[in-house]
Amino acid sequence: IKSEFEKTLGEVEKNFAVFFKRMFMGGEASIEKLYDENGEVKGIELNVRLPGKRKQSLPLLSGGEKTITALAFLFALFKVKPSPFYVLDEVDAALDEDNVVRFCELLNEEAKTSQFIVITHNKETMQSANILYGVTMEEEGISKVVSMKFA
Amino acid sequence: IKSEFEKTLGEVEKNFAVFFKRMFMGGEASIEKLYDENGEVKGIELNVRLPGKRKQSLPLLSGGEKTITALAFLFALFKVKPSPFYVLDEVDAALDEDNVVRFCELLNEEAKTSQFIVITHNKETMQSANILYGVTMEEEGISKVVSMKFA
Amino acid sequence: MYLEEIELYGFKTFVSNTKVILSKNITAIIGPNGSGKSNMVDAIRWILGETKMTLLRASESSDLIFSGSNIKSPLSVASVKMIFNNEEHTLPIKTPRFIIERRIYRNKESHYYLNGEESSLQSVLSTFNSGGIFGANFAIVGQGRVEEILLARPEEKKAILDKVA
Amino acid sequence: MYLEEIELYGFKTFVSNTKVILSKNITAIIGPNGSGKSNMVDAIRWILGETKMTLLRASESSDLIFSGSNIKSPLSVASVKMIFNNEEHTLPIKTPRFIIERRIYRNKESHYYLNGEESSLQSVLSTFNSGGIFGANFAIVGQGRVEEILLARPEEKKAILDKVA
Ligand SMILES: Nc1ncnc2c1ncn2[C@@H]1O[C@H](COP(=O)(O)OP(=O)(O)OP(=O)(O)O)[C@@H](O)[C@H]1O
Ligand SMILES: Nc1ncnc2c1ncn2[C@@H]1O[C@H](COP(=O)(O)OP(=O)(O)OP(=O)(O)O)[C@@H](O)[C@H]1O
Ligand SMILES: [Mg+2]
Ligand SMILES: [Mg+2]
Repeated sequence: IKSEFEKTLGEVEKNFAVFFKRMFMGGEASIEKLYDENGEVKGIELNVRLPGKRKQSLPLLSGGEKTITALAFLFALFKVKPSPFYVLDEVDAALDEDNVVRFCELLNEEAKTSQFIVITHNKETMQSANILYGVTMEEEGISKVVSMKFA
Repeated sequence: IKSEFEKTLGEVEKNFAVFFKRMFMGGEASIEKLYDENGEVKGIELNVRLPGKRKQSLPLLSGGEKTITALAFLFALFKVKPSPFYVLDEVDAALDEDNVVRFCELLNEEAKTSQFIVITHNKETMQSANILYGVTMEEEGISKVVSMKFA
Repeated sequence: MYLEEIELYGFKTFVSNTKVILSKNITAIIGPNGSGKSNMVDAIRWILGETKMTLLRASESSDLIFSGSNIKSPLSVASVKMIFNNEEHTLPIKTPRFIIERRIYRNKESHYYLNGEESSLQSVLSTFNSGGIFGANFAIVGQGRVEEILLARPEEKKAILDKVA
Repeated sequence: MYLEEIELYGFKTFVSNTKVILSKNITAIIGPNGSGKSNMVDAIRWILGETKMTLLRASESSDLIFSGSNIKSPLSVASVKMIFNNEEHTLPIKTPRFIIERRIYRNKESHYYLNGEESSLQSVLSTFNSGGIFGANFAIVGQGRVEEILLARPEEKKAILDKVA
């Protein structure tokens, strides 16, 4: 009989693996349990293997690869414990064009059941939005919000 | 009679202020000395005031504003203690289009006397380069360098 | 339940009342460096109950109130409102729409209001919780912070999962 | 004095010998995520004498050697070369061109070569110093690290300036 933690971990791992494979178009991801001397779970670690490459520890990944792995894990947490809305501030900053496209597909999919507020400088991400606002500072030091696209 | 440290600090501050003003098209930047109980310099702090805004402590600045302030300070250090070459890995990631243009102007100016190797995803920065290389992974896990533009 | 609108007044660089209507799906915010995009994120974090000043990019709570510019003097109060649509009655509130407001004054007094009536932080938080909003947690990913979750030690990663379970 | 060329062999994802000729002004490197751009930066940092494995995104020095992929088995040695033009004789070396090479083997032995002859780390570093190259210092700004200098405490910022003075 599984504990609440074990059930949740299984759910998160399943989603993490799916999102990871989708963003990287291949490869594998899993979550490993670490035990203490009493056989109790004391920590978890993410294990990833990028397509064509060997399993790597997280610090050795590139900037973009880390961002994608983190997003796959975060979106897995979102799926298992949904919030009505999420706020993502420039999470696409390290992604190349192809990866931004895949990120937007993931975003569009999850946005069917949750609201997303995303800050971005990226044209592809902007185009995924149903509503687009531009923030400017015409008057020095004062923000002004302008609606640029309305659903 | 000024110590070596005082002379160097003066030089760095002068360049920091110039680069800062150029990148932000206004505002002010200076370097403040912090003293201990014996009247000895124990630390330095950067003071900045963006155009139209009031003086702000560094943590309150935006992502792009922090990048520009850091680049102004780094380039001031470069100017005072020149190295034959510099390597900048995606330092333009947080900059909006207008700020990338100004960063490239600074880069072009300093590149007259030093070599720069820049990693970037930004089209404007790419166009500033005399030599452009593309790195790809056709064969899984293996990097291949292709010359895309030669001086 | 969904978030219909956010209103900001006096919060950081949002000097006059600013209304932002949100999409049920994806709302994107763009603009030049330093224009106020992340300040809006700080406002959302703050109204959800954030207390860590570093996550709000402030050294003390009065830093959240507009501190003046070349042409405008500082303000004395900051207010952030969230207007929720509750037509599906996900939350134990009778009205089809409800407004949560948080205000802060220069003397650092912070107040919450639920549909205009003063409310305590606890009751606001429990209202949020019943709607599935659990403080800022990991639902808000700050600028430059997306990779942070990977840096967490195994014990910290487990702690995150404990919160989800 | 200027850097004419970098050559990589067996270093991280650079399996076969890779020659990169550099501009006297600006050389830009582009490419998809994970293709090897920052690995090239790590190579430069490493040949300049970097010892902190974290700055090289490795847990131990053997991580710097190509560890294999789906279709290729691991290599046993990594080499990085820097070819400098010294026609203005900035450095106390007679040849108009000089090559610095650093190699590492699986047993973690690391060797330096100056124009093909084995050389110690100290003499390579002092050669660099006379040419104005002071280890990686702040001349190499790693990915995600540009704002780091602002986070330094006042004492640390002063220490940076002491190194420059
Ligand atoms: N209380 C305040 N009063 C006035 N100005 C403030 C206050 N707090 C922060 N600011 C200013 O807000 C600006 C930061 O805005 P913000 O972080 O929202 O920018 P941004 O649009 O996210 O930019 P970027 O694209 O660079 O991330 C800074 O210039 C800062 O000085
Ligand atoms: N010793 C090694 N053997 C094989 N592959 C390695 C080795 N060390 C690192 N790698 C791989 O190199 C890749 C990282 O490359 P790098 O950091 O250069 O990418 P990048 O081009 O800078 O990407 P980004 O744009 O995302 O920053 C990782 O996938 C990592 O697994
Ligand atoms: Mg921002
Ligand atoms: Mg990189």
